Amino acid sequence: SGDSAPLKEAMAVLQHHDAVSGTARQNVVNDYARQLAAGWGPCEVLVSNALAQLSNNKQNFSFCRELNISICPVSQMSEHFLVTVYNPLGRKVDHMVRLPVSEGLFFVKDPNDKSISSNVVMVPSAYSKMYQWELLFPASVPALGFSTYSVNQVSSHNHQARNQLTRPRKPK
Amino acid sequence: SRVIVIENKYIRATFDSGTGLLMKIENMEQNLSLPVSQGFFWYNASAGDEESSQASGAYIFRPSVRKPMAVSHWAQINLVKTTLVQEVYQNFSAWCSQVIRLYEGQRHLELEWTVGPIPVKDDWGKEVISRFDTPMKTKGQFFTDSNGREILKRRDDYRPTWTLNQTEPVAGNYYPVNTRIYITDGHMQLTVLTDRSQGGSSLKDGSLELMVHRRLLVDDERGVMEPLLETNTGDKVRGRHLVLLSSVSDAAARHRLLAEQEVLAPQLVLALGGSSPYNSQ
Repeated sequence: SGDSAPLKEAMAVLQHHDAVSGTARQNVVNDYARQLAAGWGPCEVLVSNALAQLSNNKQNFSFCRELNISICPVSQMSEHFLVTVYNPLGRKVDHMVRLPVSEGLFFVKDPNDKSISSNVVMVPSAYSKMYQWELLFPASVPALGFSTYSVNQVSSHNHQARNQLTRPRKPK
Repeated sequence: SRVIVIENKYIRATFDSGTGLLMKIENMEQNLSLPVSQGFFWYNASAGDEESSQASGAYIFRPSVRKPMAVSHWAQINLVKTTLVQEVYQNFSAWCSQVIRLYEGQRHLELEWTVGPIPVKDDWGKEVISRFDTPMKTKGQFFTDSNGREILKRRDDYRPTWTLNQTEPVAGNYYPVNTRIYITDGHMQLTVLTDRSQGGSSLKDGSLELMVHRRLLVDDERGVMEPLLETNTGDKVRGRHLVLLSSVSDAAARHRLLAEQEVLAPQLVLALGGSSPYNSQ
């Protein structure tokens, strides 16, 4: 079962001005980070249970804590995965989802199983140690609700088949 | 061409292709255009001087000179344009880079900066800022928020509740920024939203700066008993500034809604395909 108390505890401790502005001794700052990270785990279980209950679908959900540095094993290693976007605001929001992926073509479908536009963007090597590919697609999420999008990577032979189809018949 | 442009139907950002730096922001919806030069600078942290032994440290910001040094006067850039996003990657130095993004349908520029590890081999502590310079006539005033709610007017070398004898021309004009800082000339407004608490100021007309990272070499004798000198993964920081150019009448609605969306941002949860039906019974 999940539990949000450890994270609440950590957030309460981190109201201290040293935590807000990072002006404590190194070992204290490290301990603040440790408390926060320890609070995440039980919360992720809580969110997974809530999503399973609300979507009537039990999945092995995973949370990518290092998205801001383009690390997310599930989206980088899988050819098919689901992305659930939760909106804590009391109004609908449009949000550009950005996920690190392996090179290739992707199909994204919205909660109504309709294909939506998506891009794969190459991140220049100067900005990140090795070439990175990021999948972008626009998500629309209801107030205090969530939307689930499905992502499928077009496998390479399909990709060639697709190319054949789109290649012009007459030689240029 | 001399310039590089990224745009969507609302906003256009123009870059000088010679320096790779941002040089103008336009709000096409409201027909506003503002020359904006944005770059990274660093203050040389004081270790104490003849005026005062006070050093810059965890609790104290005290630059040794008023004028910060530029990290670089130019950036090596990469331009990426797709249907959903247009972005310029700027590489200022081995320890300072940024991506300026404009997503389809969005009315703000997203500046994702990555700073660190700040080099200190020259034995100088450094306090790094992102600074926006414009020709706006702001009469020595700027505005910062207080915990994301009340907006407070700030004035050069002035305190509303007592007669200030300004002894620190830079640090004495720095204020806490929890969610936003802005400057206005009464006609248009340049607002910068932050994704965390930072120090910020406007030290000359039309200018706006936010401190993004610090690396100091001496303690400030205020109780921590060690310099602010991260040696672990905390020595590199990545964050975002959201930049809005709008009319004064329209600005509050824009930055208040955007700040809410920044603080209560959508959360992503992934799952591999294949699930089993589940109900509480």
